[in-house]
Amino acid sequence: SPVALPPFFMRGSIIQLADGELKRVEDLKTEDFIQSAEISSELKIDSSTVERIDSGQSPNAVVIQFSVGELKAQVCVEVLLEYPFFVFGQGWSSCCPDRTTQLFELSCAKLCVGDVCVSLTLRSLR
Amino acid sequence: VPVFPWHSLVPFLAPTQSD
Repeated sequence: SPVALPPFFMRGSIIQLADGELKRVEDLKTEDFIQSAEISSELKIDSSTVERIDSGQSPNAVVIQFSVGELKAQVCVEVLLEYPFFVFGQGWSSCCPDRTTQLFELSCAKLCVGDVCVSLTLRSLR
Repeated sequence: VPVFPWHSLVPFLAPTQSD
């Protein structure tokens, strides 16, 4: 059976930003991620561009290929159709926004090839 | 009410291992 989605995508979930501010998941903006990453000692924000979206191993899964960061590292992730990603300047987006809205009451746009998602990498240790 | 850290919302993108 498919892996359950984490509970924090449910509308109304309380998210703590890096500066301690609390926001609901549906109210998060691109700047919240950028500012939180700026003051994080461990995490660095990166942009991941959606290059391909293919069917996954099960009917309710998709394989999303991203091009990550300046080096354009190719990364594939298999997630449930309703898994939301945060797109720069747009907000939550999933491959099946209707399902995300139905399951999590989280308004979503359709995730498309070319969308640039917020992703995180570890800051390199010196 | 549970409070979740902001970074839990963003998937860490690590290279996929071949099966």
